[in-house]
Amino acid sequence: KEKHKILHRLLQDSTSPVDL
Amino acid sequence: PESADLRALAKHMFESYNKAFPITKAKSRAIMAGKTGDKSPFVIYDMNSLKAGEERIKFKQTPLQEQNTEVEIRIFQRCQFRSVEAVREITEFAKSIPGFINLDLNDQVTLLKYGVHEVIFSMLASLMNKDGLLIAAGQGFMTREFLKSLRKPFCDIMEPKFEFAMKFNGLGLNDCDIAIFIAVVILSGDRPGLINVKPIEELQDSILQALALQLKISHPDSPQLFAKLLQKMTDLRQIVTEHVQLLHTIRKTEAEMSLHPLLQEIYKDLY
Repeated sequence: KEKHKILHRLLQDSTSPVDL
Repeated sequence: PESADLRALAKHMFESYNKAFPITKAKSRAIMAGKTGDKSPFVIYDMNSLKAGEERIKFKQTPLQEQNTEVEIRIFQRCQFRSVEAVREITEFAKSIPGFINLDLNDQVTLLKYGVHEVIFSMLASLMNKDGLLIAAGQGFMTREFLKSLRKPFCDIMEPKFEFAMKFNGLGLNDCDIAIFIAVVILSGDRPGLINVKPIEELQDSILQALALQLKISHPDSPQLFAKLLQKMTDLRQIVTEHVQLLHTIRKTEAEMSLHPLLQEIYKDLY
């Protein structure tokens, strides 16, 4: 889970910023 | 499922595609044909037009320390920003596939990890013709020759995508066909590390039926289109494998290059 934490976050809330 | 259900599924996927992706094939073709009434895209074909384009085009993100960095690195960074945006858009689209969010969360991650680049390269074809590609939501058009003229290894990034795009565009798909196709790609039950394959294959199966029916209706004169399109899935895997290898090289040789954390997550242990 730690390995893909941004993907996890996007799946659960895609409106959260990805810090572009 | 009954054909009415399959048509409803196709319509649903087309609607979520339009919602998730700001630039469709129809829009892109209209821009390239100069039929939108907007300004025509600013053409970038050499270093001078690149400089002018960078001032004229309103990019969504302006990376820091841009001025001093080398052209190749700047272009590559913009590709990265666009890819990160695309991953977010594709995630939204995936979540709209009926049943996707009920899959095991780790499997959802795996499907996206392996699927996003195949989707990106399928959809990139919509922005390409044999001479170049639309950039910055259609504000610019970068020529294929210019991309080929960049220094090694950057000149090798886009050419295989153009070659794929020319073959893919030859199938003459419309946006609705593409919408269902990318859902099929995402729901591939043979990705490494999947925990629960069966529900994924069941979802993919109904989307495949929707795709077969959609192609039959929208391309009655090409009975082989469904089979031809499924063959493209193999080409897509090949392109992604080569892309990942090239990125490994770039990361080793280009000290200045940083890779966005989301892309790092996706590329890590991919192939």
